[in-house]
Amino acid sequence: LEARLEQAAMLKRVVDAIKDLVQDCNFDCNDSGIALQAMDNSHVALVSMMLKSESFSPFRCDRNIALGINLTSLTKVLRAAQGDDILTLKAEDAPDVVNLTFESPESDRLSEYDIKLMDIDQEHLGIPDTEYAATITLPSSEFSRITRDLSALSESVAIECTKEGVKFTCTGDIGNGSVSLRQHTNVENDAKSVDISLTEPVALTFSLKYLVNFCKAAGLSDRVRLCLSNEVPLLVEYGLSNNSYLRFYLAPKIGD
Amino acid sequence: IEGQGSIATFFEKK
Repeated sequence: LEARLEQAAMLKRVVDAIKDLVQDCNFDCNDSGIALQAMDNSHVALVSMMLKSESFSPFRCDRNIALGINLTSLTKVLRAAQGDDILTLKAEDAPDVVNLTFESPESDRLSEYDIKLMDIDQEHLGIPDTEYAATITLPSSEFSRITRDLSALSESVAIECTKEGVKFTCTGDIGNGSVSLRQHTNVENDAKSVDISLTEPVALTFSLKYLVNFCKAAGLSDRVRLCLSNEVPLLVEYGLSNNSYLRFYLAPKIGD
Repeated sequence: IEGQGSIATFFEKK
């Protein structure tokens, strides 16, 4: 494997966004790119990352390899990279280590690190293609704000989507709260628009602790997409350039 | 976690 990223910031942000949710992960490398799929310890959430080969330049992967990496270790090493450094990942066939180099674009500084790999026996889940009943695309900062504000009151949030809009509601010991958003097009800045596409009304309840955690990815993209269907996991997607993505799936709360 | 479904019940193991 040899994969060169123009900006180390992208990988730094991705790892930052998932390291509190998942610890030891396989980075599955093949000629289409680098993918990661991992459940959190309690098996409530699933992280699915895809960094397409087009996001790297150049990208070369002659044989499929799984790089088992501890994300705490990776974070320590990535801390040594500046955001605008050029980052290159390298691994040999049947590797013991993954090699990372950080090149400063404006000086002759080159740093090089090896991280020991782990043998990780991870369950792979098949994620079915789903036609979601409701898809909401909104500014990622807005979603972060909603989850943060409501998590101060309650452990869970009900998300209801109707043709009127989307409503986030919570009930806690001190009282209750809600935030409603309507479909809205911002003509001056499309990134601030709220788009809602709905085929049938949806109402689901989710743990806010996980949603707050997902929002650590907000720095990766101005926009976030929420996909919901009754009685299936919520998909929270942060799109990256070149069709790469960071997706989180969250199992709904049951009961009531 | 009480009342919390598991993701593994929705997605099948490969």
